[in-house]
Amino acid sequence: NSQSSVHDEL
Amino acid sequence: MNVFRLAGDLTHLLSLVVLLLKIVATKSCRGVSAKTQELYAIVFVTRYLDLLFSFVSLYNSVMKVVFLGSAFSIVYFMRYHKVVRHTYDRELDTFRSSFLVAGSMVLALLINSKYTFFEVLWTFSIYLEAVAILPQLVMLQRTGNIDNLTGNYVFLLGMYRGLYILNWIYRYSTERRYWQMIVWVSGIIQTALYADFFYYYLKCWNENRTLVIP
Repeated sequence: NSQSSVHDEL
Repeated sequence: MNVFRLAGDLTHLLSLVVLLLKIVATKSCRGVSAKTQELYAIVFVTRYLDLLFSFVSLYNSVMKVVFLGSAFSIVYFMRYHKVVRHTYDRELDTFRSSFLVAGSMVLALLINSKYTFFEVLWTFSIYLEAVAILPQLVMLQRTGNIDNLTGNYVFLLGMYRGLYILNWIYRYSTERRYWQMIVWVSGIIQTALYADFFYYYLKCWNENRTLVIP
């Protein structure tokens, strides 16, 4: 697992 | 988007409406920490820089603009409005918030998932949001009777954080490759900071008396 690169939360 | 995330965002929005309502309707910001509000303004600016180059959804973009606008409106009222600024309890709002900013920046430089300008600033905003409520919580302890709107504002903020944890649990169990350790750890610490407040809020609510944090 890796940190999601998309910041899709506020 | 799931129901926990939506409820969390709407609770966050409602908390800002409650705070703005208190300030505009009562022409007073008594009991509200300007330091916490300024930290939130910094959090939103550094996190939502991605408005300029990344688009996720119209919903996200609109919310980001609304959060930025409300944060700056609140700071404007507390610092510059000709009536409201005189109601700010400067002597009760003495938390050294600059330490929170410096500590979050150092941590963001040390622990991040990608060492780029925007990613470090985004990580900084996550760390700073986790502790931004501290000046407000300390101020509540020093304020005698806390008015309903201020108490409800902090309660709604805490609810928003709790709902985000449920959102992460939901996403982790339904999405593949969903993993964001920095956000989770910061968010759990942030929510834990509200535990004491929640205890007294519910206790006073249950006993039907004015909120006082001993």
